[in-house]
Amino acid sequence: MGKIIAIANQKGGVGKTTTSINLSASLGVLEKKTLLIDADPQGNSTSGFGLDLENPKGDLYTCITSYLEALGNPNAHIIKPQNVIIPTSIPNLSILPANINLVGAELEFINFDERESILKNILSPLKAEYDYILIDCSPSLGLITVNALVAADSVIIPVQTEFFALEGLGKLINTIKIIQSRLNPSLTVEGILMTMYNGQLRLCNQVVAEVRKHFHNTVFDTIIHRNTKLSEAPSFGKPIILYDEESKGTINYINLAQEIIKKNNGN
Amino acid sequence: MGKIIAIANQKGGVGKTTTSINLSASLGVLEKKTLLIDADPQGNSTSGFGLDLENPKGDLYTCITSYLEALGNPNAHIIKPQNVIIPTSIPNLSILPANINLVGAELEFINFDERESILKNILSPLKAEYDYILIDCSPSLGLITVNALVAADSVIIPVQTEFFALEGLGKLINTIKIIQSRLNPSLTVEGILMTMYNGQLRLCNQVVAEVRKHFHNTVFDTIIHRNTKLSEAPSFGKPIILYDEESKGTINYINLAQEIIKKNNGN
Ligand SMILES: Nc1ncnc2c1ncn2[C@@H]1O[C@H](COP(=O)(O)OP(=O)(O)OP(=O)(O)O)[C@@H](O)[C@H]1O
Ligand SMILES: Nc1ncnc2c1ncn2[C@@H]1O[C@H](COP(=O)(O)OP(=O)(O)OP(=O)(O)O)[C@@H](O)[C@H]1O
Ligand SMILES: [Mg+2]
Ligand SMILES: [Mg+2]
Repeated sequence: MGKIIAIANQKGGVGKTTTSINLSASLGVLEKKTLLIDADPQGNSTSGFGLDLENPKGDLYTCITSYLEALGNPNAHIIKPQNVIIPTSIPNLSILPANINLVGAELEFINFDERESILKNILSPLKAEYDYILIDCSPSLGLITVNALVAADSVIIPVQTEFFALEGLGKLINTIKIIQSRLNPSLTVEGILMTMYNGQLRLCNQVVAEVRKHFHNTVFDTIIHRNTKLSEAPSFGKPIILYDEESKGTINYINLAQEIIKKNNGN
Repeated sequence: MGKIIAIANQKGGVGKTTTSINLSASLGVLEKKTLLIDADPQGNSTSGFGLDLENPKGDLYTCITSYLEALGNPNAHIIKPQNVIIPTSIPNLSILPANINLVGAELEFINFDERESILKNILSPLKAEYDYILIDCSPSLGLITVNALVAADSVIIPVQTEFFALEGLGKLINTIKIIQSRLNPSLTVEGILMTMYNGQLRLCNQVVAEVRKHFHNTVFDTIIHRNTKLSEAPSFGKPIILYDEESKGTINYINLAQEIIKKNNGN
């Protein structure tokens, strides 16, 4: 049975998309059947794989609006995720794309009773087909991100090794606790992932020490180092493993994938 | 008459808060009476000045809810921005703080007719008291950011010199055009500000060249270089000019302030 993992942090630019793209690619390479869902209207996970933001088959927004329509009209033609999922350049990895029209989804959700569980209902038929389903979230705690946290079995929290990202972590953990108590009791924290780490900077070392002090073994052993190749790769539409196999970024994300697989008993 | 400038970009982590803090501090030092408004529930501009996120006098959320209440009940006691504005360590600079409860404002706005102009109405009495009013926006295009763009005379768009930030710029310019046509015809683009620039990286130079090619003289001459001191300063609760007067970050932001003052005919 597949595991759904949301990749979330309301702080912007902490490495959510970079982690979504390269962790999903690493899981694919390690022979885990993986689906990456882009739940950010910016569509960075989609374009990071070199895919066109205007996907003729549709995207996450198409699936959401079609599901909502079918709630009201049983005869409506439903567009399922299976109809819009696209294969990527990585074996075992496909993607459910997004683009700017996803902004409209938040307004459509608002009027439905179970507005926090819409994504959960759309994704649950897919769980049996994949080992891992990753959801790349936007830098906000709006209704789409809440939907992702309700659909998820666990959440990965990327934390840039900088002051503002550290400061927001406590508030995010509180928000996750609220979601656990009210909407998704089985949600766990898969781990806190330190990103853009530079061992020569005092600030980076202070932030890592602070996070490990407060959150102990919730913090992944794997740390993602700052590495220019990671920021170059999306401009070529490739995950790091295809852009520069030898780079530190490739090694970091393969290690992360192995750590997660091990933690989930080899699944 | 003061000028209201929003600092906005839905892409996360591009330097909105770093620009808000250090540009407002530079304007203060250059003897312009300046107000910084924190319109991001993360409260990074507030904590970046070392201020407590729980301000006993209140914050932007207090002003908004009090204004909305008074719309419905003329006898209600109004808490005005003047009641909650706090001085900072910089001469001529004060701040209207924010914290996590600002998340609630979006839900409160939704039911009001002129929900996009609430911030504009709250701020217009302040314009005569300041030379510049800067608004630090969150990484989203939700109702609070739309309110900031409606209240503003112009907008500064920080763009990190990386692929994803470049990609989102076109969409943001489109959104600004929509706001200009429907909600705020007098909104202009004060400038596009390149941030976290490292002249030795090919990607940074490609992004700068690409932005200048498309947006010509809308791009500020001043470029903000990547500088570790800029990311250390907020952990000491200080703008860069107080943390390290000699640093490149201080020089970059003073130059930016001077460029903006010159562009606005010395005001
Ligand atoms: N380890 C790293 N080393 C170098 N650059 C990185 C690293 N991780 C991410 N980046 C770059 O930093 C920027 C921010 O990362 P990314 O876009 O993945 O963050 P995000 O949290 O998804 O942002 P948003 O909040 O906008 O969704 C990007 O330009 C990315 O290429
Ligand atoms: N020129 C710079 N050099 C080095 N670090 C920088 C620079 N500008 C910003 N930073 C650091 O990069 C991170 C992101 O910047 P900042 O928080 O200002 O972006 P933001 O756009 O306000 O983010 P958000 O989208 O979450 O509001 C912060 O940790 C900040 O300290
Ligand atoms: Mg992202
Ligand atoms: Mg910010």
